[in-house]
Amino acid sequence: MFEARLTKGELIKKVIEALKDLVTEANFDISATGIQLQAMDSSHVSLCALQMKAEGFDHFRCDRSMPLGINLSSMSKVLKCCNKDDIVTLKAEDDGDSINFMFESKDQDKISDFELKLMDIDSEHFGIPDTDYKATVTMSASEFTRICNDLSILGETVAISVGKDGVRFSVSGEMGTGNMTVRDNTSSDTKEADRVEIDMEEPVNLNFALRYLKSFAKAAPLTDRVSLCLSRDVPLLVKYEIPEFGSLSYYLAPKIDD
Amino acid sequence: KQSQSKISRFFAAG
Repeated sequence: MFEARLTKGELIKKVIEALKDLVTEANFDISATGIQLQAMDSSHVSLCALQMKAEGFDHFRCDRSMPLGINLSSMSKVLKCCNKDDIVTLKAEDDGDSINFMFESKDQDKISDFELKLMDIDSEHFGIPDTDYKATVTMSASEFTRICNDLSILGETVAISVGKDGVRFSVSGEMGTGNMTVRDNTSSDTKEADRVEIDMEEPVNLNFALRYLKSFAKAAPLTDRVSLCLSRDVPLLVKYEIPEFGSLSYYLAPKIDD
Repeated sequence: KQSQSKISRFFAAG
């Protein structure tokens, strides 16, 4: 028996909104420690890794570890019926072929339940190595969204370079070119939300497809901050930590010289 | 000229 109850049900809704553009169906691996998901986009360019800790839920019970294969677009449709302040309960039997969603309004005056059929999904699992990244930038999640959306007007590929002057996002396309540089401002009186922290061991310059970054940026409603971790010739890690709940990480393969 | 690499190139299947 699996049962998880979350007062801040909206978090589940936001997590699915942040995944469904990239992943159509995925296994939610449930165990006594929580819920994990790892899935690639259909082009196998990026990898999403979700972790939701059991302690992050108001109630969490999982008697047997198992994968719950779910179509994310169906799940997103069901979650449209969940209101902002609703309490969400997820339930599945050990040998069942469905997952149950229950949405309760805060005042307990409306209760909805939905059942979704589970799917058998053959998913490839990757071992993600612990990487000692050469540069880490932590900034406002909404500011990162803004940069990705604004720069995509000009081109498809962004060059991200971290140097002593800050982190520069550059795009060039048929219309022209654009650069946005964000500087470390931890020494000034910047308010917490707008802080930019740049931790650089050595300069890094890598190219990435903007459309994936724009999809990753859909996770911004989950939290205030995002971290970008870069090293030469390895995937970019874009990590959204969700306080007391878990994290949503995205890995994006760089563009490489032929 | 640049091309898009795949994520499996970097992570071992496990």
